[in-house]
Amino acid sequence: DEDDVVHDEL
Amino acid sequence: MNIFRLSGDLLHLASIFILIARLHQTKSCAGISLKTQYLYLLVFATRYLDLFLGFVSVYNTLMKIFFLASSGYIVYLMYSPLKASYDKSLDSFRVEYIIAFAAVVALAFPHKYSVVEVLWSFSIYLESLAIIPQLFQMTRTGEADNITSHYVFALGGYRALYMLNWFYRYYTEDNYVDYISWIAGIVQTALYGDFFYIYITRVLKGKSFKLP
Repeated sequence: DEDDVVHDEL
Repeated sequence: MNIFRLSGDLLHLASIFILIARLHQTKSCAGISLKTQYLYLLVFATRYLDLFLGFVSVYNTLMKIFFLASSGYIVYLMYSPLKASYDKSLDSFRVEYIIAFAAVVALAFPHKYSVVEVLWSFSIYLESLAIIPQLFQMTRTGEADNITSHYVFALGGYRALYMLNWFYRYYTEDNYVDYISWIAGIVQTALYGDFFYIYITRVLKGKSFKLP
């Protein structure tokens, strides 16, 4: 869903 | 990706290679905190659950697999082949406090209440404190061999570079801020303060790491 948090760092 | 984050990741990678080389060369884990290594394994295991949930990039996936595998390997080395050189009495910091603290903060302030997000927050807070048993042991014995100092320096430097990365991202990505990463990153970098000072004033000048 739109509220998903994206963690693109390691 | 930017130069600060890439440098930080590479320094993190380097720290692990330094530690594995140190364990292999000396065939001893004296001076290394097994508790800190256990905590890093727990950090990666709780943060990289998202390997199964989403894809960011090949770089991201490969690094995650490497961090998980290498931390498992280090714990294995210290637990099994090098066990005889491990002095439990020097590695006496009570990690239960660190784990409990990270768990409470993660439950209180996650980005979102889902299992994955709470575990992610837990891993970020846990990582910021995971070096404490290692620093505690170095303070207790008052010294460290040079390669162990390089290891701890690379580990501290990695999160300091990440802070530059967050500054950079704030200005280049429309005020991008991840407050959990920021708070934990500041705590983590601050913990290294005394260590950095001794490292720069002694180890870089060719002397050994010894507390005054």
